[in-house]
Amino acid sequence: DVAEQLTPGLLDGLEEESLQLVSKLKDSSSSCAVDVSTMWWEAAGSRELCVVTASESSVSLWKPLASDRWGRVYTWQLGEVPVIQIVSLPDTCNLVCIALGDLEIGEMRWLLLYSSESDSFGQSLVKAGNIKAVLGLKDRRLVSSSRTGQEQQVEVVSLSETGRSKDGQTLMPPEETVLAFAEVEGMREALVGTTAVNSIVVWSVNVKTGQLLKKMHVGYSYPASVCHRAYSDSGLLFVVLSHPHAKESESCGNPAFRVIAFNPKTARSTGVMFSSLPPGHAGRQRCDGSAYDLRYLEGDVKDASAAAVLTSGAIAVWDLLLGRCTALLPPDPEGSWALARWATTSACLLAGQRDGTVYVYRY
Amino acid sequence: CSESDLGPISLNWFEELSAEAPP
Repeated sequence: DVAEQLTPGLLDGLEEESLQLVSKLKDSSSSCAVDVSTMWWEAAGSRELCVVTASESSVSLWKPLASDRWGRVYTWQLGEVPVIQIVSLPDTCNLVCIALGDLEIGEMRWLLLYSSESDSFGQSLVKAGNIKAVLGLKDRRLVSSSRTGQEQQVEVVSLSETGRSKDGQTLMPPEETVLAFAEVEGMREALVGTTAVNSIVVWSVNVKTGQLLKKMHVGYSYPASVCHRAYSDSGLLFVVLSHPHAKESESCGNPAFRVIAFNPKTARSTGVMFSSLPPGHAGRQRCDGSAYDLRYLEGDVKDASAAAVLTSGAIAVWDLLLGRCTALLPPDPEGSWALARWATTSACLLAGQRDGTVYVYRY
Repeated sequence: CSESDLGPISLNWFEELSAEAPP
């Protein structure tokens, strides 16, 4: 219901320069696209980066063919509970997790896998419960936060090669609900999370302990912060956050993405760089003539690149180190963009539309 | 970032916090 008019502005020409359309995946059977991701797929001795698409009731695996085309390898049909999220496992082959739930919050995690020994595709339950957040970690592990009444459980589960839950380790939970996780890059035992009251929590995750090392406040002026990425450098912990309430015209006060440097020893922090919504989109109108603010809907971060779907139906891409928007995909004449995800390797953006069509862009 | 803004910085913050935290 949005009449989209992109006003000529600062971003003219950037989309052609920075994003090149490589190919298109069209799932004719898909009812409504929910999520898209990438995963490593190994069969007959060859390892390829494949695309995973999810609708509410099924998950499909696509492998690259010649001439930038994609072929559907397999479709898992799921039960009555809708799919709400694909949870990919970094550095893991032939395994992908799916979050299912009736509301926006997942209730169960199922594991979809392929066994080369039996040449069969399967699925099994990893965890059930009122799960608030989940992230796939390196070394075939999953971390999740869940609530039972007033009790919060934060747990890391290791998976076997056959996809079964092997070991579980409980991390010390903070009082407030953890809504997102990020691995600290290069530190296998360090994990961070963002909470419902805008805190950053740091854990030590090893075979012996799940200690909560530090809780640091992000600041109330940046509500609903979601951590996407964390790394340690020169004694500081750098965290990339998105702010889902970000909107246009609040460029300094409410950016879409921020890089914050924390000193974990003192819990003090300072903003390093912020990335605001792209300019030149003022005066937006719905078909009924009412005005609306351009807002951030959902996004993804890979290395120093961020991408987000905006309420205008466009996808914006930022260089987080420069703090500026570097590309803009306007809404397609056939429909608005609904999903923006980075591939796990290479500078590749997956842009999804609600009808299940996924466009692969080289960035 | 200066040390005066953020307080004393340690390159071994993770190990030091792990040793200080309750088990």
